[in-house]
Amino acid sequence: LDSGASRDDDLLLPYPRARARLPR
Amino acid sequence: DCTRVRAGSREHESWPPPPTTPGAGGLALRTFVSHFRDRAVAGHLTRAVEPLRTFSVLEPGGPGGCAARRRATVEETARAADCRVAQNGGFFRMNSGECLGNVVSDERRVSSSGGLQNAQFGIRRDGTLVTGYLSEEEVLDTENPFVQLLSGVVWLIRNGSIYINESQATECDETQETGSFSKFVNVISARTAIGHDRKGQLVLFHADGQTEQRGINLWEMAEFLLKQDVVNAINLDGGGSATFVLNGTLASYPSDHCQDNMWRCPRQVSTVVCVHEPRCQPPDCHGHGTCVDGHCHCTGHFWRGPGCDELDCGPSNCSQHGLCTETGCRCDAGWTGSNCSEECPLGWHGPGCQRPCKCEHHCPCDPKTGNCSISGVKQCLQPSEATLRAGELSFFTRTAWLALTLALAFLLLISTAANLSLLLSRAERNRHLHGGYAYHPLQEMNGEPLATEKEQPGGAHNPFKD
Repeated sequence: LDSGASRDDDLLLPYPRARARLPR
Repeated sequence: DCTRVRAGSREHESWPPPPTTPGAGGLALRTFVSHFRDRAVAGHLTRAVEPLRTFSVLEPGGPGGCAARRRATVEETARAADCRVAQNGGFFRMNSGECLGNVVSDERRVSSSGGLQNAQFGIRRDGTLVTGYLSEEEVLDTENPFVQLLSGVVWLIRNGSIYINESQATECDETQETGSFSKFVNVISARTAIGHDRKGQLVLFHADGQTEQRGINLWEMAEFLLKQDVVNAINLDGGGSATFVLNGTLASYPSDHCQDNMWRCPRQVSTVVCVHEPRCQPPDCHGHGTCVDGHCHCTGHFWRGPGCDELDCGPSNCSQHGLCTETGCRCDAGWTGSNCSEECPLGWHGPGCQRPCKCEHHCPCDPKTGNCSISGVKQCLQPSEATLRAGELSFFTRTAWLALTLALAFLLLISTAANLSLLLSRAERNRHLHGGYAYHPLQEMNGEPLATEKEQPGGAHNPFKD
C-alpha cells in the first residue's frame, strides 16, 4: 500500500526561500 | 522575520487555565465540510479540555528529533507518543529538517528563535495559555517556565478580534500587496492553527486544501475560528505539511503528491501538536509519586503538591527548629521529637540529641553545641556523691512517710475514743429518762436554800422530786 515518499511539492512559504532572515 | 527582541516584554495574551476537574481529561472532535466563498472545504476542529495535562508539542520521531534535524510523518510521531489527535506543528527548513522558532516539548527547550518575532503559542507550568509575541527573556523565564511552546507565523486572533493586519506589520515590515508575506496570508491552501477558547480549552484547527487551488486563506480561517468562540489563535504550517491524524491513522487529504503522481502522500514534517490521555505534570511526578488519570498520587507521608515536589511536615512545620525532609523533620541541634518541639534531655546534645555530653562531674551541657560552660562545676556532683545523696533522699522519704502514717493513726485513735465516750454518756442519760423529762430544782445558791424549800419544810411530798 506504500505509495512512496511525499514529493514536497505543495509549498506554502511565508518568506522567500532566498531571503536571509537576519536581524536588523 | 524582521525584528529580534532579546529582553523586556512583548505583546502577548495570557489566559488562565480552566479549573481542574477530576476525570475531565477528554477531547471533543468535530469534522466539517464548509463553504468559503462557494468553495467546499473539509477539516477538523479539536478541543482539549485540560490542555496542561492533555497537550504536548512533540519533536519529529521522538525526543531529540530537532537536534538531529529529523523529519517524520505525523503518523510516525503520533503513534510513538500515543496521541489521540495529532497535527503538524511548527515551521521547519525543508532542505535541512531544522526546526524553526521556539520549541519547548514537555518542559524541554529544544529550539530557540533567539527572540525572533513570530507568533508563539505555549502553556506555562501553572497552565496559563500564552499567545503572541515573546522576547527571548520571556521564553527563558524560569519562575513559571513554558512546558509546551511552538512558533507559528501570523497571530490570527487576539483577544477575540482578528489580528492579521497588525501581525503582518510586526512579523515583517515589507507589507506590500504583492510581497510574498502578503501572498502567504491571502492565498487559499491547506491550513492549520492552534489557539484557545473562552473556557481555556485548547483548540486545534485543520483544513484540507492545495495552494492556490483548494482550501482557505488566513482571513477565512480566522473568521471560522471566531465563530467557534476562539479568543486567541496563531497560524501553523500549511500547504503540503497540513496533516491530521486520528488515533494514529491519517484522517486528512494531504496535498503533496507521492512519487507516483496518482496518489497523495503525507509529508515528513518537523514538530507535531498532540492531544493525548491526561498526563501528570511532570509525567514522573518528580519521582515522588505515581500518575493516576493525570493526577500525581504522592508516595511517602511528606511529599505534597500537584507534582509531588513540595515537602510538608504538617502545620507546625518542624516548629521552626528543623528541616522538613522526605523522611520527616530533621531537627536542628538541641531539638528532638517528631515536630522538633522538645529540647534535648539533660546529658545529651547535637542534631537529634544523639550525642552525650562530655562534661566533667557529669555536668549537663549546652543542648545545641555540647559546650560545658553553661553550669558551674561546683553545682555538679561526683557520681559517688550523687549516689549517696540519692540514697539519703530515699531514706528521708521513707521515714517521713512512716512518721506521717503513725501520726495520722494516732489522731484516728483519739478521735475514735472521744466519739465512743460521747456515745456512751448519751446512752446512759437516755436510760434514766426512759424517753421523758424531769425537773432538777436548784439546791442552793451561795450556800442558801431556795424559797420553795423554805416554805415547804420536812415531809411535804413533791411529786416532781427526782
